[in-house]
Amino acid sequence: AVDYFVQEKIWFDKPRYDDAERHFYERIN
Amino acid sequence: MAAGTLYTYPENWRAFKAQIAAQYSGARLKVASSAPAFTFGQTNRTPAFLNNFPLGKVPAFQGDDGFCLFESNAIAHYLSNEALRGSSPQAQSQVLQWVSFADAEIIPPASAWVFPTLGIMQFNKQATEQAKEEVKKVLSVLNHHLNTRTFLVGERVSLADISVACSMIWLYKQVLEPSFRQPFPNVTRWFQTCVNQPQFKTVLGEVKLCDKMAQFDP
Amino acid sequence: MAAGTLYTYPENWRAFKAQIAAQYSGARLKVASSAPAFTFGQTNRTPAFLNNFPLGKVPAFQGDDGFCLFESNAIAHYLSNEALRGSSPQAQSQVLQWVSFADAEIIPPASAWVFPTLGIMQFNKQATEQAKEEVKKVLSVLNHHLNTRTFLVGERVSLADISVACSMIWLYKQVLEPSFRQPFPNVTRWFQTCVNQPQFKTVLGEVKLCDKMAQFDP
Repeated sequence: AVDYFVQEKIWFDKPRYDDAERHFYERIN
Repeated sequence: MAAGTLYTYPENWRAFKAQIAAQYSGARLKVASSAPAFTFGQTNRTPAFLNNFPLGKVPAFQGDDGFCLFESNAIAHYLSNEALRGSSPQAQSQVLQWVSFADAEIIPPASAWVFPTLGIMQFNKQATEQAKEEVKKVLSVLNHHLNTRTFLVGERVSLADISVACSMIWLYKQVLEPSFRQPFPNVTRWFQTCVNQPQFKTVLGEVKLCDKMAQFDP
Repeated sequence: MAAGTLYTYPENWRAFKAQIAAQYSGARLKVASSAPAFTFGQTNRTPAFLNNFPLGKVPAFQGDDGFCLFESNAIAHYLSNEALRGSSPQAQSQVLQWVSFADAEIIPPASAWVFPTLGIMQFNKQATEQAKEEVKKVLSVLNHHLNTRTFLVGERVSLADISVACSMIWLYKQVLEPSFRQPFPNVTRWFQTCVNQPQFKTVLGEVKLCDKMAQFDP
């Protein structure tokens, strides 16, 4: 299974994007 | 009929899903998105809010009966009616297929491409080029599916259309300029059909498709 | 009652959700995960497969009646019964809340932490430390919710438990050593209750909690 996982597309950076979006809208508000 | 308060910051595309669903279902929805009802970054950090919504994220919904929900897809589902959710297990699973597709296949590349143009994140040329390719793939899957359909599931608007359209608002407003969207006419037709529905327009206002692809905003 | 074929590679935790759901609902499910029925990387690139499943991704489901679905949550929903889906709009939206929580809040940090220990991704110390903190946040939200509950929604197993448990299998097998999981006893109790249900065990076999946190495998 491990070999197959390499093909999985996971949004590893999601927490980073969530934080950036949060900061952006906190600043606006 | 569900009724309650949606906590969010203004112009949150994730909250739009719930707001549009409520327009179709008639659910009575109060939106708390500005002071004193709600201040993003403050209210969602208070113990009272975290007790109901432990992640401290928005959108968050609290029914008049006290029933609390987080995660935008769950809130939109709760505020929907059977027509939007899908009236059979088959239709419901097709709706869920496109709702998952929006989160898994559209949001990641759309965020990677659009965030730098809004000044939300640093620009990274390679990431942007890769995101453009992934968005093209998404558009071609949708264009093929919509070749013979007006809406994504069945003959009328469902949560599938609401979720996928809301996940693409920033793409169409910010970066899908005419030359980029030209190979995918069924998707643009479908998107404009959706956003021109009165229930969408009440929530989104006028959605203008971009004429020029926005570049990185330093 | 749904019946059909699930295309996947072996040991795919996304496919497990559908397989476990079928164990509860009694849906007749054939799993095509090895030659000649299915070869990952080949079958899912053929025109016939792409015509039914345009993303070319697995798991993918084809009913005996020809009905096709992609996206693992949609397939699991279709193969479920009302008990698993939630028997009221409130319960259904709570199920969807935890299904979304698994995809949005668990999978990204769990994968960022576990993949390097499986040797399928470069190790990055800072990313791993960040992922550990995200996982701790997830575990504390779940631990709080499960303080007064046996299962995530209502009194019995639902798609919420199946989705969240399947998203955590690799965490518990690979890195959540006793000292790390000690502050979250409700989650470990809940996880073991789930994986020891006969319907889970038939699909997952024995799920052994790790004794030692796996480190990066160069």
